[in-house]
Amino acid sequence: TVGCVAVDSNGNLASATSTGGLVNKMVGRIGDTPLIGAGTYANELCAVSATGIGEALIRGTVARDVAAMMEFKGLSLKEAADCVVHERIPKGTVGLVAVSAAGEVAMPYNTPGMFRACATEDGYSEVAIWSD
Amino acid sequence: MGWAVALHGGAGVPFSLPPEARQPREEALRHCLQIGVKALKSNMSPLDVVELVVRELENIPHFNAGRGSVLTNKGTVEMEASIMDGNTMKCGAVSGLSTVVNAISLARLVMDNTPHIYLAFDGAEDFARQQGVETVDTSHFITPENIERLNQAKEADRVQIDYTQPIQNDTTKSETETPFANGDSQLG
Repeated sequence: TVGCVAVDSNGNLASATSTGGLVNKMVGRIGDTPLIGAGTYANELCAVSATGIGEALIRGTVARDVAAMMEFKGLSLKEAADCVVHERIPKGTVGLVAVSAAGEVAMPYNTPGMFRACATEDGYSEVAIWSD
Repeated sequence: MGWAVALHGGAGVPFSLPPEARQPREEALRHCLQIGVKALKSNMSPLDVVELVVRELENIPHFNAGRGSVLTNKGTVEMEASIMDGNTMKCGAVSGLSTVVNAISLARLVMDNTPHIYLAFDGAEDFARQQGVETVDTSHFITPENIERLNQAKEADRVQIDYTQPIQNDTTKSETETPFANGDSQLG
């Protein structure tokens, strides 16, 4: 699975995710990627693209939950993304990238690693697989 | 705080991923990141930016999407994608594609050119032809590497998730307990 989230200087947000599915999956099996609210979501607060074991992400409506925690609990992007990934979804099943209207970035995962990269207007950029 | 872009190429990467598998993927991430940064700096809309970056990722065989898609248990390809605009909440999604080169662009066309959100399988393939998006014979996506990965997964009689090492059919092991092993990014 691959995905990208972006926010411009005016706070406009968008998210996109694409995948080939799972090796040896049943023909006709749909994963989280095309399901809005599971693998992909964007509103006026944040944009989220998720990857992992699709069945776990669908059950947990992962992408929408990040936005909902910001909307209804007033969490920051990082708090919301960390809460969903580390407290709500089984370990070893999910990773996501997200940006907020304010230009924050979050890239949490609960698997051994995730191919990820990000850059922000203030000059920060990162390309990584594991965590230090 | 200004503009920001983030992208991923799949999760589940084992610590044992060998350098010859890691380096080309890191370079690919860097390359795609630069495309996104350049597009944002040129005031491209975030919706166009995310489509542009995911198209690039789909065209890189190292990641499980587009050119690098994995195979089903019948040895076929079923690609899927979705896109969403935060301002308008408009979204588009496709599933079950077997000939479309960039699934994400077809999802964008579903969003822009139909009253629907989601098209799948034959309907999505028909729509692709109506819209004139680039398609290739499905054999384009079926590579020796992926056939090998499918055979490994069949031998282990399990769905191979990302880097999951093919293991003997062990019903007691949950998917998340399966040890990760070397392998390409084929995460669903």
